[in-house]
Amino acid sequence: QRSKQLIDKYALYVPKTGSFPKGFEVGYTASGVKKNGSLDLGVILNTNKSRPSTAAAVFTTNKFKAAPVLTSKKVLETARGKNINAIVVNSGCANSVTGDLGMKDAQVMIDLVNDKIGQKNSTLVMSTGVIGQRLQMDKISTGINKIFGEEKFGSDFNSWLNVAKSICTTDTFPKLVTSRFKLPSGTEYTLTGMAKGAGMICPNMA
Amino acid sequence: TLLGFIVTDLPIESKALQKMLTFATTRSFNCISVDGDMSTNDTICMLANGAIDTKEINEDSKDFEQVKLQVTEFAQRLAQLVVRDGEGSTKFVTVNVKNALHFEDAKIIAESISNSMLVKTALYGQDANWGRILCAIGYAKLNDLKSLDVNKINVSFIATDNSEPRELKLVANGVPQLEIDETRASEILALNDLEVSVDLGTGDQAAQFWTCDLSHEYVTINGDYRS
Repeated sequence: QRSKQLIDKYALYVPKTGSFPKGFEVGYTASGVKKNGSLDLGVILNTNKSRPSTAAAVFTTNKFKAAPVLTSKKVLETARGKNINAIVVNSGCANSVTGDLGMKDAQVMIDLVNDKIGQKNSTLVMSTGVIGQRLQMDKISTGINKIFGEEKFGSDFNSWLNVAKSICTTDTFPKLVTSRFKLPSGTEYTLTGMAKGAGMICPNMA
Repeated sequence: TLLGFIVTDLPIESKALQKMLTFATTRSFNCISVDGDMSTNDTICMLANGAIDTKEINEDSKDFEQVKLQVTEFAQRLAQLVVRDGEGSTKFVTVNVKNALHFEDAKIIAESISNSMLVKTALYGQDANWGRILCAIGYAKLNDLKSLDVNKINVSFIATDNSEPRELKLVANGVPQLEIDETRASEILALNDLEVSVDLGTGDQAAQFWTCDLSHEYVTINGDYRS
């Protein structure tokens, strides 16, 4: 027990401000999938129309790939990494090892967001939480409708931080990093990243 | 489960974007371990919307390599936060394997140390039980056995604060240091951040892995996760 030094990880590792890339907005809500009422559903939207977006991803090499992994992989392959303009993520239920019903649920999440943004094959889906339980789609659907219906999208620091919170499971702090970079040509650009994970962590993605 | 997104306003051609993300992941998210378990849902996604008015970057662009390295460094920062939040963890440990014959074997050794429950529990207990590190190196499933020469290996604990001596040698050129300075070892192991350095002396390739200690709290959290 002598190594137990309590440190305030939230204070140490969670930023208090940040600047974010142009043309992105994020939305979030507590859908009720998480039993404690915490944020558990997030959407990232590309709002830039000046040119088509591009997308890339790496996925688990676990033989039992969750429904959102298989579904997102298919979307990305069909779209050839172009015109992906939304990502919808839920926490609290991983929609993994859920068979055909789980595949349908992942597709419904995608279809709901595609409908909202008026585009086909434009959304990726991710889920995290308990394995082997079916998603409560009534709550997820209501949550997606709420995020879009109440225009909960924002591009400010708190919106980004809340999306980072909405994907957490056993995490003790949201993981949000944002940085500006300058290229030799003088072009400045921004990278913003979010991650979640605290257990079941030894990824080998490809 | 690991989930992550990286978004940018830079215009990047889709094939180039996938190459960047794959390169970055191999050196960041695929180099972390909390408990050695791979999820069914691990996903990292990257979106580039091109909101900045500049020429699209492809694999032939002069900026490609620089952006790739910036994305990699950025991904490492994000990946390290996951390890810092490892369930029940109290320590953040960098495992540096250098001078290996092959990059892949350096990574395999770093991963073997990072996943060893006995190494991780010793780190939690601040016990300089370096024999467990050697053990984990020894059973690593190397692609090329020539990557590991037990007569050339050097293993050290490295302090990450400014205290001296920074390096505490545990094995020097294959010779175990049986009378290590236990006081200094305890000082280094009491740090929240520390480093395990492995110099294989068989080549010039290097790999890094980031891991954490394993505590009682990990069992408490995972004994009733579903409820």
